[in-house]
Amino acid sequence: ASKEMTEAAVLLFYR
Amino acid sequence: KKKLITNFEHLERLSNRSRYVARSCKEIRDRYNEQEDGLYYLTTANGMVYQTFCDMTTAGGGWTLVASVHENSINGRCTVGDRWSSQQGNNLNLPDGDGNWSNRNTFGTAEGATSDDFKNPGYYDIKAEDMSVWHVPNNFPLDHWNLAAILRYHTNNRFLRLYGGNLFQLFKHYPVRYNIGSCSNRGPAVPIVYDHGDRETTRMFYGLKPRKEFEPGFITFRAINNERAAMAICSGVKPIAGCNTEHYCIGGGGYFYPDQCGDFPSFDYDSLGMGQGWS
Repeated sequence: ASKEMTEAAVLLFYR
Repeated sequence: KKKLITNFEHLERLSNRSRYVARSCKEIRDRYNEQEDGLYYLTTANGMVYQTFCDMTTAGGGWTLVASVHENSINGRCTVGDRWSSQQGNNLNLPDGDGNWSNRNTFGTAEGATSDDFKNPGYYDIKAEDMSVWHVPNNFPLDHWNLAAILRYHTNNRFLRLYGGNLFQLFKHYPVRYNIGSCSNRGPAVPIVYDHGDRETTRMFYGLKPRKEFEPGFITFRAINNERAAMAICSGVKPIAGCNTEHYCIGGGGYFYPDQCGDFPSFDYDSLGMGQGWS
């Protein structure tokens, strides 16, 4: 995967 | 002097938020008409009070941050910091790994959600209908998350109603466990609405070879690869062929054959960040 992707946290939200 | 007063008033307004009583950001928005993004206190059914980030603006708002998956070391293989797979090594005898997708353990802080893994009681306590996902570059401070995100999207078909109202319940139906099934046993793939980015930018975030295996425009749960390793979420994509999901799905159980274990399992398989091969 791109470096952008691996160096970004994945934030999960609910509604 | 004017600036000092402004700052004080701002802090006073923020501290007033601790008087709200609600179980989700949507309740705060609906009940107290709060429309500003930021940190708020929430209370669980059992009365536990915790603080988290509320996105009050996206698509009408009221989105509660419940978790973040952060990669502290792409070279680590199910080591310290891999809370969303296993911190106990790549181990056939621990098929669930740390089990955090389906337990009530919590960790991290909302403010630190881009610098380390985060999970709060909302993950299992809130009865929700939809999900939103932000990919935010590591270490960005909270007030810049929205602008800094490289990808933001949400679902709008209330799919969580079908799976118990949150990921805790969804992953009871679809355990994130090694050898629980084969590639054809993946969980739901849900269409998404883009808030930043599109199908093409999503496609380009992943390697050349993975792009032939998925369709962008979805969020998918509990994918299983050729080697029977389970992954929790394929963000932005739906696997449709090939079953090499370890290169584009995150989170997982405790064992990946031969050694691709980790929160971002095999995103670094070859030529990390070069846009070639599987990486």
